[in-house]
Amino acid sequence: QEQPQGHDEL
Amino acid sequence: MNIFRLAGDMTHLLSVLVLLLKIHTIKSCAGISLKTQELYAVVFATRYLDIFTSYISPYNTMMKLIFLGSSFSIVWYMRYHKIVRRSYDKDQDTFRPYILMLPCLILALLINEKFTFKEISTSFFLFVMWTFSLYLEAVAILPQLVMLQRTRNIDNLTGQYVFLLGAYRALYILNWIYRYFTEEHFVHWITWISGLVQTLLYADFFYYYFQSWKNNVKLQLPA
Repeated sequence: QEQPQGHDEL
Repeated sequence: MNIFRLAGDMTHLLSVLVLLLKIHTIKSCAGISLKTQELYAVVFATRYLDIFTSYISPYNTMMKLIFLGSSFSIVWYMRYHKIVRRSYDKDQDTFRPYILMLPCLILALLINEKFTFKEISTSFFLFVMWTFSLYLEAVAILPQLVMLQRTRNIDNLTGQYVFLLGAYRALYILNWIYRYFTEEHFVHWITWISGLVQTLLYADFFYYYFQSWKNNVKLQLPA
């Protein structure tokens, strides 16, 4: 699931 | 992890710690907008819903816990701490959070071409919460900026808090640019826009903050 803000970003 | 993102995370961490330290040491929240702090608690709560389900790294989990813990404890201090709450100037903090939250929620529901409404699943719910938290974060500082305009006096800790908060998002935009060119990783165009809007909202504050720093005078915001 791709997040709107990078998956590893806070 | 790149230097822009690390610097952004550290700046963000510093901003909440500066605020928490201020409130904890001088037991006062004069000039701080509770509405903005509540909005930030909502931003973190809706963005880190997957904190226990999707593990990225110790750093990621630790930072999420720190952001959640600090934002909720700031709200607790300002609402319930018997000394701090007395210094909260509620009739200067009149911005209604719902006029910010509702448009963000509607926007989050409308703009996600990934899903159609038929697949109401947890990932749909999470995606809507992520985008909602992104939009909300972009505008969450508004009550605080309005309050600063009103009270006109801005003590330097509050000024540093707002400055660090703006700087963190500007660094994140550099991080997105960096990742775009190096890792073939790109964030949603919506993320670009909400990040830019957020940074631009701080732009005029930055201008006055820089002027006051350059002329070494107390920071005064025009009415």
